[in-house]
Amino acid sequence: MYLKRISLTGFKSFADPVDFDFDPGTSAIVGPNGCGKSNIVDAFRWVLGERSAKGLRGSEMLDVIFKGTKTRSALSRAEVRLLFDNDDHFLPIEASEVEVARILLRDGTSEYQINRRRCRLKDVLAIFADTGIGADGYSVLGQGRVDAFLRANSQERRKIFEEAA
Amino acid sequence: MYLKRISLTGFKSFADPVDFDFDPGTSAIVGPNGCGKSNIVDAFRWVLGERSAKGLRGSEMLDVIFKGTKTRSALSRAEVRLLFDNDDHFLPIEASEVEVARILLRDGTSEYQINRRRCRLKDVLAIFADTGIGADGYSVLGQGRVDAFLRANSQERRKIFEEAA
Amino acid sequence: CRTLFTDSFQEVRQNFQEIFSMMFGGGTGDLKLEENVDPLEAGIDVVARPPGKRISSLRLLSGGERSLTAISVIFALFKSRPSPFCILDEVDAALDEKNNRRFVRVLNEFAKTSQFLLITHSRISMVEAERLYGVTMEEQGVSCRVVVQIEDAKQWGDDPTMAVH
Amino acid sequence: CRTLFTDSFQEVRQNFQEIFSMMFGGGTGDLKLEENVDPLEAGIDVVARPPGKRISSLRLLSGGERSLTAISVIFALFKSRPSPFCILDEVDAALDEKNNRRFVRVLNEFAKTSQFLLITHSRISMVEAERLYGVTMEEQGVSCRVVVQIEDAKQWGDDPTMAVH
Ligand SMILES: Nc1ncnc2c1ncn2[C@@H]1O[C@H](COP(=O)(O)OP(=O)(O)OP(=O)(O)O)[C@@H](O)[C@H]1O
Ligand SMILES: Nc1ncnc2c1ncn2[C@@H]1O[C@H](COP(=O)(O)OP(=O)(O)OP(=O)(O)O)[C@@H](O)[C@H]1O
Ligand SMILES: [Mg+2]
Ligand SMILES: [Mg+2]
Repeated sequence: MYLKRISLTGFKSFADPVDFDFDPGTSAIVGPNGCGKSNIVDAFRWVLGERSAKGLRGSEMLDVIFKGTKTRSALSRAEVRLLFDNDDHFLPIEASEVEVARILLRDGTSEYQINRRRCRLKDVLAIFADTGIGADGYSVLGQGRVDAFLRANSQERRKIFEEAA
Repeated sequence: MYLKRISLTGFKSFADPVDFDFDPGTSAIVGPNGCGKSNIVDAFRWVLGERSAKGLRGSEMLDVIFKGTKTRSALSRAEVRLLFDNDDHFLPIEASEVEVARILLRDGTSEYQINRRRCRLKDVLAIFADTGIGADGYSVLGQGRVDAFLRANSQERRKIFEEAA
Repeated sequence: CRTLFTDSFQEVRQNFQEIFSMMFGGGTGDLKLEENVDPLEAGIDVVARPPGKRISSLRLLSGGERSLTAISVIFALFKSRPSPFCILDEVDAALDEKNNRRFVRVLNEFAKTSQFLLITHSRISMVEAERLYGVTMEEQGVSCRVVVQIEDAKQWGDDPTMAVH
Repeated sequence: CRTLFTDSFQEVRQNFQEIFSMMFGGGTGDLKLEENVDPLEAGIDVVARPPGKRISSLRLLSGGERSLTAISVIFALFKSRPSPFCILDEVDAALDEKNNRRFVRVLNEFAKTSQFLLITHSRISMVEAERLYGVTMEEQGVSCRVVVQIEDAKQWGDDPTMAVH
């Protein structure tokens, strides 16, 4: 099971549709400051159910929709899709590919999808339960967060530990 | 007025006496992780009156004395000297060179010196008052502290501003 | 329940000891449960002793040493509870070249069983990736994807448009 | 007292606007007093708009953009209230090459009137220094000084002993 593709449209600085295709091996994303690399990380966590705007560096959830630039107007819709290869049936879904998607409109309406069928957040969370993959999973280490475990006090570390293992 | 030299003996990882001589121009200090670069910054702030062990990354002030290694025993004394060129009499001292020093012994006794004469901390603080130079001055930006102004709330920023300007 | 936690804790602890020595090229790392407290309540303390140095508080560690220690904890958790997927956003920012190379070597071990997505500015980390994507903003404020060759990545900072294929 | 603060605030604000544009190669930065509050009590807000982007909260900025904004604030304060001396410890850690070069260019302007001590891993920042010191640990756990040539600094990470003269 591996992440095959992430597709972003209207999410933060990704006004135009952009796809990133991956292999099972290691991939690196590079580029200048402020060009959108960490926004891809935010997108990943957003699709997997991140509910805190602050957790996505925003003040409200609508902040994830492309806000426009000097030369382009804001969009009214943000969409992110994750495509997983599920040949080994690691995910509890009867399909060799699993696509998870999340859509948010500027009027506030939002939607989750699994393989193009509308579903609820809890359905998405259920797929990834206990895999370590998720908005809060230990499998996403955000920028500036590397030494979070060290900065925490010993009780907080216990919590982190229990959630991870 | 410029910093001519910083001398460290027994301060943190600087077990042996080490001098760094400077010109009025820009100097850079480089080296591998953990080799002592930020310790030099700590030393500078320590001589100028830093009283918080936490502010020097320690748990108690005695943490600044060389603790020993596998092959070397701990020392019982830490000493740091700063030598300033004062030809333009920027500092309110009748001397073309001003040396400020601080010494700490493992039994806890400590001493400040100005031009090799014992003095009190307040005498040291008096020299540098209103120059921006000091343990808390805005003229030392510590590692990981660069965006402190941004992370602060608007009231805290006001405080920082008032102290600096 | 107590056994479950203590067993998994011991396992992660063992992993941490091994991985720490790999990351630092020596030294000793340890995870300890708070003493004299019920194991079900005890907090977790981290002990980090880089090669040749004496044990002291986490705070005294350098920026790069903290990063390496934290990364070792993540990998120790990861080894006990592998996730098929992991995103690391600029975790190598504080590492010097030598430590960066060691980090990459350890990462490659884990990459045999998990898919990693690295966001990085470091040439050393990028070179190891099997797939390299560039993100840039050809139109101001709008992110787009570019295919990058390592040679382009080296000149990236100076002129992102050079990397466009 | 109110005039004193407001005057110095306006001055720093003006400096920030200029320096921000220099650092980012465009865009607009501003410092604002909290509205509808007595200027003697008002907090300070920072507005940062990188070139081509729309104004949004500080939190949405990228790691490198935050560093540049924060450095611009420091320099803005510095310009109004120059200190003869300033230490910067790894403030360039999050900057890509292009921003690193801009930072150095702005630094060189300020270096005409103040003495800077830079602690850095960045080749771009080191190259500008008129004097370059290396710190390393030939004996484990004990810091010592080495004279460094830029060429050595490039291989530094791989073998600190190569830089010893
Ligand atoms: N809703 C939005 N609409 C348009 N732009 C946005 C939106 N949200 C965030 N941005 C922009 O995205 C940029 C941040 O991108 P990101 O954090 O991904 O940068 P980065 O590539 O990780 O850079 P660094 O290397 O500095 O960490 C900011 O300039 C921000 O203004
Ligand atoms: N009292 C002491 N005795 C001996 N060693 C000490 C003492 N205090 C701190 N150290 C050691 O100094 C090292 C930290 O050095 P410092 O923070 O200056 O590194 P650095 O060169 O800034 O590295 P980086 O590039 O990673 O930031 C730590 O390994 C710490 O163990
Ligand atoms: Mg980023
Ligand atoms: Mg340091």
